[in-house]
Amino acid sequence: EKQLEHFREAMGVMQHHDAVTGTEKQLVAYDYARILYDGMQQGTNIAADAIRKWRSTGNSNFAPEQMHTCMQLNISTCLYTEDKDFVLAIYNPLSQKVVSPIRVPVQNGKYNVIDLADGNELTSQIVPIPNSVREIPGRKSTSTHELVFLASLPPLGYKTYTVKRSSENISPQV
Amino acid sequence: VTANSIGNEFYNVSVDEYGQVVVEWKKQKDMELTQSFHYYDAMEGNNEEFRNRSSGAYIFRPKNTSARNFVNSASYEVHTGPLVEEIHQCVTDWICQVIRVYSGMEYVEFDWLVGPIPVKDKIGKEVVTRYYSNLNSSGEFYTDSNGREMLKRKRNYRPTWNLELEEPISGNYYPVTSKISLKDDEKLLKLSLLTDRAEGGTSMRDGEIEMMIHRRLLKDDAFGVGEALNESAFGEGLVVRGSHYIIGGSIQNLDELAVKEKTLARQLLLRPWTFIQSIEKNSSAPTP
Repeated sequence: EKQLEHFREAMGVMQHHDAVTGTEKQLVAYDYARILYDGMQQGTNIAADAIRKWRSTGNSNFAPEQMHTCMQLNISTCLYTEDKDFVLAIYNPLSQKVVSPIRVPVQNGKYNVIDLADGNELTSQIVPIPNSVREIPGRKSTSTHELVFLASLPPLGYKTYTVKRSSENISPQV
Repeated sequence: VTANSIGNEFYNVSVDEYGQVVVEWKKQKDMELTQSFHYYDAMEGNNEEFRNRSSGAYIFRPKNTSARNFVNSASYEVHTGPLVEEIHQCVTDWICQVIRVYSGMEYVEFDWLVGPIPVKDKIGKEVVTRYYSNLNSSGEFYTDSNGREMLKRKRNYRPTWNLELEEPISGNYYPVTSKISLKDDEKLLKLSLLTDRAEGGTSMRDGEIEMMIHRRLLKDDAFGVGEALNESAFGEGLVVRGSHYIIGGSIQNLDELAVKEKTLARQLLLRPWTFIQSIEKNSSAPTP
């Protein structure tokens, strides 16, 4: 409840007409960004707790302190996926099954995406991140490509996928 | 890849000699559109006079009624694969986009990147993208109302008084929270554009959807904020990245198209949440 309170307060503040339309002063805009970021971080903890409970196996691989979200995916940046193997837990907030494209920033190479529910490998694709994105002022990232795959997600549920880089097949970087 | 077009089961997308993106429907042979970027020079007025205010955070007042084009033809490259095909296009060194079609997905994604808008010429600029289709929309278009019902808009018209617009562009702009649509009642075709954020939009010509995607203005419009809409980051103007999703087809079976649009809108507005856990070296990954 206490963690959710941050998010509730942020949603309350963001209903001011200046926040909705973007007519706030610049310093206020920075403050709104701070409040939203704080709310999102707290929300991540709640969601991570929920997924950890769902994984009733008690698997310590999903301890809350080890779960992360990437708030800079809009500029194709994610510290946790750029140079490591990783597990993705993807939650579908819709009450219907969806097949959704998932895009994760990585370095050039060949990757295996495994659906942990059945152990099957999914078809995936590597697409270069355009130079225009890589050169955005202030973007700090070693990712040069995005790994794309289609996740088939149950309604109001989640699926987990492991992503591993098969180093023997790294193609030369242009 | 040397290809000059991308496609899936539903669309073929290419770039023409003028740098415009051309989208052709495969099932609906009589439907196509072109997409391009433009910008308006911002009005820099005298805020003491009511009819001569500057374009600013509160009001959109272009200096001229026609938007400027980009003279150089755009450069682009094509990337194809089993899941997604992409055209990476740059119109100038400050406007680029990725046009994307996924296998099996009935929409075209325009992932645009605009900024920093250059203002060394001391002129504020408001960047728009236009989707110009062959639909005869008869001066009418539809915009959503906070994601709820679609409201009919008619160019140069208000339902309760006789309108004489002194600002013909901004007087036809409406809020687009998530969707804007056109219909051709003769051909029975519909074109919709879904956004990933609230934007302003209009249809200044039959068959056309125009969306404003970025603004950088050097004067305050004197409506209260007391600052010009001139945000900077890292010593330069802001860079904005966002997406438009184009979907359309026949309205002979209106329910079918409506369901497709609703489903896409829900998937865009309530996207999956991705959580990441790093796998430490020398540890085994979780087993199924």
